[in-house]
Amino acid sequence: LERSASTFDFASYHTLDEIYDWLDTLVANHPSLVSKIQIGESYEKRPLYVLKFSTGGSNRPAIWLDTGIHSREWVTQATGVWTANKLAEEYGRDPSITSILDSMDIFFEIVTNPDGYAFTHSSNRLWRKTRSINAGSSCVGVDPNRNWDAGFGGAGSSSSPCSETYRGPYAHSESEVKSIVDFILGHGNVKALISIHSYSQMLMFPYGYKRTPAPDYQELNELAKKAVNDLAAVYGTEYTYGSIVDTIYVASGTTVDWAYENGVKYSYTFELRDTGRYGFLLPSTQIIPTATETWPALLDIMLHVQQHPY
Amino acid sequence: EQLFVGDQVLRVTASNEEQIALLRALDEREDLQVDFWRDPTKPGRPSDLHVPFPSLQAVKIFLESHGISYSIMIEDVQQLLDEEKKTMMLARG
Repeated sequence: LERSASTFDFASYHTLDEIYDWLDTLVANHPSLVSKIQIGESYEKRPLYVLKFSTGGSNRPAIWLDTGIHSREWVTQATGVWTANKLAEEYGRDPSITSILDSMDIFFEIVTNPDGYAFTHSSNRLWRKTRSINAGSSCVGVDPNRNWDAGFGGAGSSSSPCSETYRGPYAHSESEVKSIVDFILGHGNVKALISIHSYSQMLMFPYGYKRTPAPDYQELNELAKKAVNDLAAVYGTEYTYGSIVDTIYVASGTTVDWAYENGVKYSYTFELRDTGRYGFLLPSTQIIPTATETWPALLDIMLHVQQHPY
Repeated sequence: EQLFVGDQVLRVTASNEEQIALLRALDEREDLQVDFWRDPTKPGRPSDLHVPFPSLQAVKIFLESHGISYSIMIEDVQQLLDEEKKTMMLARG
């Protein structure tokens, strides 16, 4: 059968196998723009795939996007699929995305926690963590968004393996996290990282583990303000924004704090929309509206990164 | 497959820091097996609490006895999951 993106239903939730098959479809449909690379293996030996959007060049400045590090946030992975397709479709059509991709690469990990995601489809729809076994405990999994080496072990993460925010035995103990760390540090030219979650309508930036404002606070805050305004212009969805610690609470060991402390200035985390009724069980009819409104905000950040080299 | 029959998600709004501390203490109670989908952060800002069916009565009594206001965001988690599964199967078809 000929592979085609036109037969894929972006308005439906999909299993891990379906999404992984679709990655190949996207690559097949856009061979000169998109490639698939494997950056590692999950705890249960599933491949960790990243889509690379590149128009050429060597080790160009890059933007990292990830979705689905918390497996139960299904609208996040679904938004990732839609967004990756949009990136491919709009190159050569939309001047902004064309300009970005003519000078930068984009790396996109759509299912950042594949073991957890597969588990949400087979055994426990509300699973959040990885699936690694914890020595000495009957409780499984580590919160991969508390496992990064940025204030690791501090407040806002748990030392109990049974907690949903269990940080793990040591920083980067989870292969899902370590693989990203190795990739980004190995690349050496990643200028932005955007980690996408759901569901409380927020756009946040460092720090999460300490109350000290980030040195780039003002610029990050202004850019966040623009992004959420442009997001709201689509359907009127209102986001709050600010540093993680100001917006929600102290959270140690998070992705964006690690990225920022490792030289990625433009580090943001999204919390996608909340209809106020469904939480992680957002109906699939909400996928495309969610992705559609998120797109201009993502574009704002990516354009700003391109226009403010450092 | 784990089922969530009768589980509810409560939208809880703490009105002061003391109530937030009480909610955090609730999270520490391993016997209740509650799961904050959205953590308590600031007074007036809602948090969402997934409560397994066997703990519902105890959690509601706890909230009411401390004057913490709440509403039911999801009446029956399993019912929503069944609908989600049905929608996925229809989409595949």
